[in-house]
Amino acid sequence: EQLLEAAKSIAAATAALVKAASVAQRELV
Amino acid sequence: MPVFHTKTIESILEPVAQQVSKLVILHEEAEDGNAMPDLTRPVQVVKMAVDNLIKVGYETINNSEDEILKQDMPPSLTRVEESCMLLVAAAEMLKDDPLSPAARKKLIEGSRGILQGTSGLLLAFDESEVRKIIGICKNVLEYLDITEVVESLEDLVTFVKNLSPVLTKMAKEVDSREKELTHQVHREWLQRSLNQVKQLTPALISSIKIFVTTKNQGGAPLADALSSRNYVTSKMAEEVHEIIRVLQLTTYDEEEWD
Repeated sequence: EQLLEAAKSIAAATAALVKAASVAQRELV
Repeated sequence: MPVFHTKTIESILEPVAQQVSKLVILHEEAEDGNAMPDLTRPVQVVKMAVDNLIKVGYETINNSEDEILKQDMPPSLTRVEESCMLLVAAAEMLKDDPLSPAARKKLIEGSRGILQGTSGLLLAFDESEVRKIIGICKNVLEYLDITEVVESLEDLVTFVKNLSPVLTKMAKEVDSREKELTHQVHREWLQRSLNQVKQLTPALISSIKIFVTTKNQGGAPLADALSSRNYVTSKMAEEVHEIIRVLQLTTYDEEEWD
């Protein structure tokens, strides 16, 4: 199902983005 | 208690939900924050994925005959689209000021919004899939209703010929749905009712056959044969109604019940 694949891509891209931001935050904590 | 009620939704959303939670916690612990890296590229990847989801989402809506899906999906797509705009804005702001608290806030709001919008979208789609299975269950109920008009062995042959594929389809769909659920209790309820339906099927055919034979031969036990047929039919219908009820349950319903 194309919709599930599209949702998977968004979830993966968002997770990668948030992880990149979290790494920067974690350096301080 | 699982947060997401199907394994597919869980596998898609759980990793991103964990990442967003971590970011929120880190943000709360370090309110002033550290300098953020340039997020333009990862945001661009998200935007491309969002653009694709919007396209596929509206195609799904346009190709569907499910009016509820057509109503439920657009708000989630809008939520995803607007949240993505927050991420784009956050990335732009961070390029100018890597310490910007406002950008950080937009980043968190945007990520959360994408998570919630995608979750809403997947739920709307999942509910639509459940409605399809319920439609098959209702088809079985319609066939059970017409046991009353089976009055000859010929009718019975036609009845069995028509009922069998619908029952098989229902069993297949409910079985795979049951395997998809994360909530163990709901899985067990579905398994139990489906097994009951499977076990009652030969009894149903046998009771109709006895009724038809008794009716054609005449005699006193007709009332017993009728009562037996009606009992098996109603028992089967009861189990199909139970399947329909459980199919519509989510983890949220269970928590509310608790």
